[in-house]
Amino acid sequence: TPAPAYFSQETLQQRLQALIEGARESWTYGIFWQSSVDAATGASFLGWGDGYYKGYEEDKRKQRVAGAASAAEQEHRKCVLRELHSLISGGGSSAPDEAVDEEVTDTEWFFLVSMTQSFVNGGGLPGQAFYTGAPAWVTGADRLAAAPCDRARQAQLFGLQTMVCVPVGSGVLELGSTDVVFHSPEIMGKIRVLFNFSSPDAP
Amino acid sequence: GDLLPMARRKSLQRFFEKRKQRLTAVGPYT
Repeated sequence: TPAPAYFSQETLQQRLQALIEGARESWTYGIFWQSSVDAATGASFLGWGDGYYKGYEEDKRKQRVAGAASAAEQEHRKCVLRELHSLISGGGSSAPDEAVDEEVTDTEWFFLVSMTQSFVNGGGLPGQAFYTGAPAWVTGADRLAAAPCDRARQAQLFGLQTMVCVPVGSGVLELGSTDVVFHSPEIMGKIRVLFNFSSPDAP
Repeated sequence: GDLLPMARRKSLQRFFEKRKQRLTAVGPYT
C-alpha cells in the first residue's frame, strides 16, 4: 500500500504514541515534520505536523545535575506556558492549573519551541533527511554539539543526547532522547511499519 | 482570529493534558 500523502492528525498522534511508548529505548519525544508548500513563494518546507512528548522523571534529575534553567528563565517559560494555555482554553475561561504553574523542564521547553520552527531548502537535520532521503542518526552530546545544524546544537544545550531524523514520505519523523541511543534496526523497523516508509534505513 | 493553526492547537492541548497527568503521577518538579 503506498504511503498516504498526508497523515490525519489523529492517526499521526496514535502512530507517534505507539512508537514512543512501545520502544525499547527511552525516547523523550517524537515529532512529525510535515512537508508543505508555501502558497506565497511556492517554496517547499517542513513544518510542525504533530508531536508526542513523553519525558522522564530522569530528565529532572539530569537537569539538577546540569544546573537547570535560571530562575529568570523559569519565569519566562511559565509566562509563555500561561499564554499558550490561555490561547487554547479560549482566553482564560478555565482556571490555570498545575500543568501551567509548575517548573518547565529543558526538554519540555525544547519540544514547545519546536512547534514554532520550520526548515526550508533542506535546512537543519530534518530538512537534510528529507532532501537526501537518508535517515540521520546523531548519538552523543558531543556529536550533537558539533553538528552543522542549529536544531541539533540547541537540542544538546537542552540536555538531549540523541537525535534521529527519518524521512517518511510526506515528511520527516524526528526522535529525541536524553539517553545515548545507538542506531537500532528494531526502531527503524517499527518506523517503517507505523509510518509506512519504504526508504532504506542506512545512507 | 485564530492565533494558532489547528495542528499546533491540538498538539498543545495534548501536551498540557499529558503534563498534568505526569505531574499528578510523580508530584511537583520542585
